[in-house]
Amino acid sequence: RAAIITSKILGPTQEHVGSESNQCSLHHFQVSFHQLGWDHWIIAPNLYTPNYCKGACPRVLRYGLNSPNHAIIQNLVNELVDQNVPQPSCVPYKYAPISILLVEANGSILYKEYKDMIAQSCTC
Amino acid sequence: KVGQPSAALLAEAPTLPLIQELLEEAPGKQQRKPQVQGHPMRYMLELYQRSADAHGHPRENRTIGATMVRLVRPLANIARTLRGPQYIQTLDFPLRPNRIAYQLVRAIMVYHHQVYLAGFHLSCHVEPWVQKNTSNHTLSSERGSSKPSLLSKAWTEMDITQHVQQRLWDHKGHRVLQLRFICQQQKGSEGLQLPWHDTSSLDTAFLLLYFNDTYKSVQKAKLPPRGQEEFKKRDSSLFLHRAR
Repeated sequence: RAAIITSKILGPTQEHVGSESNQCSLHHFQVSFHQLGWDHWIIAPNLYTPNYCKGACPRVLRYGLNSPNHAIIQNLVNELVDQNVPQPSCVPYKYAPISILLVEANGSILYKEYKDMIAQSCTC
Repeated sequence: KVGQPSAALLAEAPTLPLIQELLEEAPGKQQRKPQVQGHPMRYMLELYQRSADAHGHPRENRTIGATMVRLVRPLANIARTLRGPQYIQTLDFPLRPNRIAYQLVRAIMVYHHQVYLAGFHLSCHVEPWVQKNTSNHTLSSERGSSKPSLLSKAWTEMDITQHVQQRLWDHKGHRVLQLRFICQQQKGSEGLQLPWHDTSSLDTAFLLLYFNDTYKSVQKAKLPPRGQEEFKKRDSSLFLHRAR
């Protein structure tokens, strides 16, 4: 049965025809620091683009999704062994940092680069 | 939930450094926004614009050399006249407690070397001030190297990293960096009384502390990954086996 699943990697996948837009992908999203309740603290930038990952992970994981071996096994376990084990989730794969200028409560001004603040690509 | 304080949501995961900072350092919504304007804010905005674009993406060619820069303003200043046309202000800079994850890279004193006050031109410089005991103040012989600021020609930057690291950085508890801001009247205006007591040095001198975030290396040092420990054990047993 595993062979049936893996053979689909070679041919076109039929299972999610018509739901291409629902597949795991990066979605652009912008938020203001006012919306987060931090505009009294953060001076720059005004807007923050964290983005997010959303969508279903395909039953047969594509090469471009950068999924680890573990995700492939988890898919097989879900399908062949135990459906209580979920299919892999759609999560960020690469991140970018953001520079922030803020005023601290004591009046000091802080420039800081925060790592991993913007999702740049997704994986399953 | 738009507009609602996010502290309650964040308190659920207080171990992450970002969450800790948000909980500890973000002023409460009920607090008034700290008003910082004038030269310090302009200086930091300029530094920000050179280091990041309008969306906050750090520029690839940035020359900042650190992941965090804190501008500290002096607490108070005491103006007093010394002999002749020389004016001295003692500036107190409060230093926050050290955080293990942040390594001090540089400490820079930024000041105006030319001050125009009540129609007089003054030339100024900064010197570290070392307090040997409560009754005897001594001017330190150490002096940092001064050079014009990269950001604006009006500013001079003096590197006092060594002074801060040697004398203050490893001290625990409340620490104050004391510096003297010394101004001298330029030729032709000596002998005239300046309204120095009316001025504030808050906008003419401030301290920049540059830090690098070493959170990941600190975490690694504290908690070696399980796999790594196992590898070490296996490695040492292999070594013993070979020796045998």
